[in-house]
Amino acid sequence: SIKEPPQNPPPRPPPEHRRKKA
Amino acid sequence: GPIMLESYRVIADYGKSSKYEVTLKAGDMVDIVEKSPNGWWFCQCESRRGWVPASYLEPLDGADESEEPEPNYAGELYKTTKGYKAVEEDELTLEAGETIEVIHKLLDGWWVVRKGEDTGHYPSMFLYRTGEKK
Repeated sequence: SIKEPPQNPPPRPPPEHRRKKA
Repeated sequence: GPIMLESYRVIADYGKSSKYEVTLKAGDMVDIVEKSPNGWWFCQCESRRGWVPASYLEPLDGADESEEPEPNYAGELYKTTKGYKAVEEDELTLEAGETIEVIHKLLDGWWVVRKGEDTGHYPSMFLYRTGEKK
Protein backbone atom coordinates (compact mmCIF):
# COMPACT_ATOMS: atom_id res chain seq x y z
CA SER A 1 0.00 0.00 0.00
CA ILE A 2 1.06 3.61 -0.47
CA LYS A 3 1.01 4.04 3.31
CA GLU A 4 4.03 1.78 3.70
CA PRO A 5 7.49 2.85 2.50
CA PRO A 6 9.12 0.67 -0.17
CA GLN A 7 10.70 -2.51 1.19
CA ASN A 8 13.89 -2.13 -0.83
CA PRO A 9 16.79 0.06 0.29
CA PRO A 10 16.62 3.58 -1.10
CA PRO A 11 19.28 4.59 -3.63
CA ARG A 12 22.58 5.94 -2.33
CA PRO A 13 23.00 9.67 -2.76
CA PRO A 14 24.42 10.78 -6.11
CA PRO A 15 28.26 10.36 -5.92
CA GLU A 16 29.02 14.09 -5.57
CA HIS A 17 26.68 14.29 -2.57
CA ARG A 18 28.03 11.30 -0.68
CA ARG A 19 29.63 11.86 2.64
CA LYS A 20 32.74 10.16 3.81
CA LYS A 21 32.44 7.42 6.37
CA ALA A 22 32.32 8.60 9.98
CA GLY B 1 -4.81 19.26 13.03
CA PRO B 2 -2.86 21.00 10.30
CA ILE B 3 0.01 19.05 8.75
CA MET B 4 3.33 20.87 8.73
CA LEU B 5 5.02 20.50 5.38
CA GLU B 6 8.77 20.76 5.04
CA SER B 7 10.13 21.81 1.68
CA TYR B 8 13.16 20.25 0.06
CA ARG B 9 14.99 20.73 -3.23
CA VAL B 10 15.72 17.76 -5.51
CA ILE B 11 19.50 17.49 -6.13
CA ALA B 12 19.47 15.01 -9.03
CA ASP B 13 17.04 13.26 -11.36
CA TYR B 14 15.46 10.11 -9.92
CA GLY B 15 13.30 7.66 -11.84
CA LYS B 16 10.85 5.78 -9.67
CA SER B 17 11.34 2.01 -9.35
CA SER B 18 7.89 1.05 -8.04
CA LYS B 19 4.35 2.37 -8.27
CA TYR B 20 4.19 4.06 -4.89
CA GLU B 21 7.25 6.18 -5.61
CA VAL B 22 7.43 9.56 -7.30
CA THR B 23 9.84 10.46 -10.10
CA LEU B 24 11.99 13.50 -9.30
CA LYS B 25 13.69 16.08 -11.48
CA ALA B 26 16.75 18.05 -10.35
CA GLY B 27 15.71 21.48 -9.09
CA ASP B 28 12.12 20.48 -8.26
CA MET B 29 10.73 21.52 -4.88
CA VAL B 30 8.89 18.87 -2.89
CA ASP B 31 6.90 19.01 0.34
CA ILE B 32 7.60 16.17 2.78
CA VAL B 33 4.88 14.97 5.12
CA GLU B 34 6.51 11.87 6.62
CA LYS B 35 10.10 10.77 7.15
CA SER B 36 10.71 7.05 7.50
CA PRO B 37 14.01 6.22 9.23
CA ASN B 38 14.75 3.77 6.42
CA GLY B 39 15.44 6.69 4.08
CA TRP B 40 12.15 6.78 2.14
CA TRP B 41 10.21 10.01 2.65
CA PHE B 42 6.60 10.65 1.69
CA CYS B 43 6.10 13.65 -0.51
CA GLN B 44 3.20 15.66 -1.68
CA CYS B 45 4.17 17.26 -4.97
CA GLU B 46 1.30 19.10 -6.64
CA SER B 47 -0.96 16.28 -7.77
CA ARG B 48 1.53 13.50 -7.08
CA ARG B 49 1.91 11.67 -3.79
CA GLY B 50 4.35 8.93 -2.97
CA TRP B 51 7.72 7.89 -1.59
CA VAL B 52 10.99 9.50 -2.61
CA PRO B 53 14.59 8.79 -1.53
CA ALA B 54 15.80 11.24 1.13
CA SER B 55 19.26 10.87 -0.41
CA TYR B 56 18.10 12.95 -3.39
CA LEU B 57 16.78 15.87 -1.35
CA GLU B 58 18.37 18.87 0.34
CA PRO B 59 16.62 21.27 2.70
CA LEU B 60 15.89 24.71 1.30
CA ASP B 61 17.74 26.51 4.10
CA GLY B 62 20.69 24.08 4.21
CA ALA B 63 20.11 23.31 7.90
CA ASP B 64 19.43 19.60 7.53
CA GLU B 65 22.28 18.46 9.76
CA SER B 66 20.55 19.74 12.88
CA GLU B 67 18.04 16.90 12.84
CA GLU B 68 20.66 14.25 12.23
CA PRO B 69 22.21 12.59 15.28
CA GLU B 70 25.95 12.96 15.79
CA PRO B 71 28.13 9.92 15.11
CA ASN B 72 28.45 7.63 18.12
CA TYR B 73 31.92 6.13 17.82
CA ALA B 74 31.32 3.84 20.79
CA GLY B 75 28.74 2.08 18.62
CA GLU B 76 25.30 0.69 19.34
CA LEU B 77 24.65 -3.02 18.88
CA TYR B 78 22.31 -4.03 16.06
CA LYS B 79 21.67 -7.27 14.23
CA THR B 80 21.16 -7.70 10.50
CA THR B 81 17.72 -9.00 9.51
CA LYS B 82 18.77 -9.44 5.91
CA GLY B 83 22.04 -9.85 4.06
CA TYR B 84 23.29 -7.22 1.66
CA LYS B 85 26.14 -7.36 -0.84
CA ALA B 86 28.10 -4.13 -1.21
CA VAL B 87 27.69 -2.38 -4.54
CA GLU B 88 29.73 0.74 -3.81
CA GLU B 89 33.19 0.54 -2.29
CA ASP B 90 32.13 2.42 0.87
CA GLU B 91 29.39 -0.14 1.65
CA LEU B 92 29.67 -3.29 3.76
CA THR B 93 28.70 -6.84 2.78
CA LEU B 94 26.97 -8.77 5.58
CA GLU B 95 24.87 -11.91 6.01
CA ALA B 96 21.56 -12.06 7.89
CA GLY B 97 21.97 -12.54 11.65
CA GLU B 98 25.30 -10.78 12.08
CA THR B 99 25.87 -8.48 15.04
CA ILE B 100 27.36 -5.10 14.15
CA GLU B 101 27.81 -1.68 15.75
CA VAL B 102 25.97 1.33 14.36
CA ILE B 103 28.12 4.46 14.56
CA HIS B 104 26.17 6.99 12.50
CA LYS B 105 22.45 7.01 11.73
CA LEU B 106 22.24 9.02 8.53
CA LEU B 107 18.87 10.35 7.45
CA ASP B 108 19.24 8.86 3.97
CA GLY B 109 18.72 5.39 5.43
CA TRP B 110 22.29 4.20 4.88
CA TRP B 111 23.85 3.92 8.31
CA VAL B 112 27.56 3.70 9.01
CA VAL B 113 28.22 0.40 10.75
CA ARG B 114 31.30 -1.35 12.10
CA LYS B 115 32.05 -5.06 12.00
CA GLY B 116 35.42 -5.87 13.53
CA GLU B 117 37.98 -3.74 11.67
CA ASP B 118 35.65 -2.84 8.81
CA THR B 119 33.28 0.09 8.58
CA GLY B 120 30.87 0.92 5.79
CA HIS B 121 27.36 1.95 4.86
CA TYR B 122 24.50 -0.55 5.30
CA PRO B 123 20.73 -0.22 4.69
CA SER B 124 19.09 0.71 8.00
CA MET B 125 15.96 -1.23 7.00
CA PHE B 126 17.94 -4.47 7.36
CA LEU B 127 18.98 -3.74 10.96
CA TYR B 128 17.30 -4.10 14.33
CA ARG B 129 18.48 -3.02 17.70
CA THR B 130 19.43 -5.87 20.01
CA GLY B 131 19.16 -3.74 23.15
CA GLU B 132 22.36 -5.35 24.41
CA LYS B 133 25.32 -3.47 25.76
CA LYS B 134 28.81 -4.22 24.61
